[in-house]
Amino acid sequence: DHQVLVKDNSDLKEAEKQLDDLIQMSTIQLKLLTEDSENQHFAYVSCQDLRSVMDPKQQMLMVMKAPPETQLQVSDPAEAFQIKLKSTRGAIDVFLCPED
Amino acid sequence: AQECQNLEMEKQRRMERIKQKRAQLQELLLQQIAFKNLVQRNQQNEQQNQGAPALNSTIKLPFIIVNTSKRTVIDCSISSDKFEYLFNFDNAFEIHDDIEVLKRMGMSFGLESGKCSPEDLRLAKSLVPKALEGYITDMSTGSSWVNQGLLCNSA
Amino acid sequence: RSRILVSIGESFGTSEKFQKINQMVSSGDRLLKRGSEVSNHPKPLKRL
Repeated sequence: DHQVLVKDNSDLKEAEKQLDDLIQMSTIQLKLLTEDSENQHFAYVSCQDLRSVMDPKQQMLMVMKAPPETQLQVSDPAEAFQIKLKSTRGAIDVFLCPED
Repeated sequence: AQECQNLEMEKQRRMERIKQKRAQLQELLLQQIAFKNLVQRNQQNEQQNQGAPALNSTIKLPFIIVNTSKRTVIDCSISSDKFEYLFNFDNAFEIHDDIEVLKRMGMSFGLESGKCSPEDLRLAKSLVPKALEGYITDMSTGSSWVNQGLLCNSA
Repeated sequence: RSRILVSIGESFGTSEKFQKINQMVSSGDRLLKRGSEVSNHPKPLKRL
């Protein structure tokens, strides 16, 4: 049993290291992908897209675009249903998704 | 016996960590697929329509959405420089980020729910590095971590 | 008293935090609704 457990832990250690490397590689890839200027030009959704994910008859949908590091604070619902946005690096834009 | 017990506990801890890291890697791959799929779709649309859609009809990533019932009354205060907003709702609301919207738009081919057609699986695999295709296959079949052994087939 | 603080404005990476927020808000909503239901019902009269 001891030998089997030692072998298992050694295999698991190798597997975990492999996963760490793959996670790091994929994180860098995703960052490069989203920061590429050509991709940024085509990285948008339309109002129709937004309406396709929410039923506009039942739901009101607000879209918030904020600069990096904007703080979003949600209060304790026992006190109030409250959302606070605070930016330090530029204006925040909030849009209401039109029904049609 | 004591040492075997310690090794067994270390093995369980490691397996739990591997399970979490595998889920993290699959989420990263989903985001990569959804983003690339969105970019490709918009490129094709712009080619077909000979130009970009009207600026006020699109929202660029990154963004977040807040949705609530239409009956909700929202009291909104905005600072003059638009650096601060305060929203008070009289009803519950939900907050989602852009990747969640892309998933609901189908940009990740339904991989997150393990429902992916063979054609979509082929498309999804074409959007990630070859070495990681095995993870996409595992996601498409919704296969759990255990019955795949320690890692997916290819890796 | 803020329950959850999230940094936004970057691409991807915040899904999990929003799931926590949505669970917290919807559970808070249920509590509020249950509270209002209870207050609506007349309190049962005490028996002698």
